[in-house]
Amino acid sequence: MGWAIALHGGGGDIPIDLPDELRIPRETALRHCLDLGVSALKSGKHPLDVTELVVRELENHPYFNAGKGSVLTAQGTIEMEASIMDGKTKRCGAVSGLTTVVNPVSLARLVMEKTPHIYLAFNSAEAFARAHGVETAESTYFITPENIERLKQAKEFNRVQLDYTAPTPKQPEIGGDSQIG
Amino acid sequence: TVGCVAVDSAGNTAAATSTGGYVNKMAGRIGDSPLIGAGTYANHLCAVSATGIGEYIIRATLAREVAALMEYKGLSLTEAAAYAVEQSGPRGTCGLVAVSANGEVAMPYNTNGMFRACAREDGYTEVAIWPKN
Repeated sequence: MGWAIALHGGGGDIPIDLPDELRIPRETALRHCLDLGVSALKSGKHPLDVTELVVRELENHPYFNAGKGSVLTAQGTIEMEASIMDGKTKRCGAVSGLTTVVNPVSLARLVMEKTPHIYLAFNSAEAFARAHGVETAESTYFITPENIERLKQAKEFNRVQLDYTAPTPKQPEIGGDSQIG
Repeated sequence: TVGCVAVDSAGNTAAATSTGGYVNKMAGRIGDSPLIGAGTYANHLCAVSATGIGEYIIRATLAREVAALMEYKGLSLTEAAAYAVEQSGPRGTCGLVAVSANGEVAMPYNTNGMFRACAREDGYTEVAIWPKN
């Protein structure tokens, strides 16, 4: 059937009445990232380069929960994680616990290509990023007023929120499981 | 969470996933996205990137499940992806995007929406959030 590409910007309890000012920028970003990926495939780029390119673009969009748009932990910190895998060789790379790396997916690829390992995490992953001159940013690049507000809402309702769950009044504890709506 | 899967005309596949995790999650909590076989997987048959509640996706080894259903049960990508999402846990917990080595695309989910987009060489494209109907 030839080449193909698919991408996602996260899922969850996305309200069907999502206001246009929230829906349209996300749809535009999806279409832009799709066009980017299709052009790369058509120009003969390897799928590994195509998926890294598209995920980097999605990480740079503040609308999606990754990279610049990452959400906050209960401690108000950022912990980003990513992975990448090549189907033919099954080579893969993964990182977790990143706080300053602008494009976690590219660090995951460096782990795959520059180390004998698959997964690096937290301080060592950050040190590996600096050792390889990967672009990093101050926490103010990631911790935005919007996400501070979202964390506050989540705490008020004593819940963890999946990417797009609209905050609702506090749910009764159900076995302590997170309510995502 | 964001992700992308791709296959070229030669059947080479790849998958990538990236996330900031959960709002209000415990510091130190690892989700499915960096776990190969859970949120991300690619082999000679397909490439998969998942999104949702990581704890369910990890328990279900969701991304690897799609490849295994194709390999050992001979399901098509569409059947394997739909079955894996359906079996992975309760409604409202996950979704995925996947491509097969021969250029099929699947984007099933059991939440009420998933930001998604796809394109195939035969010209089919889709950009959507909720079910198309």
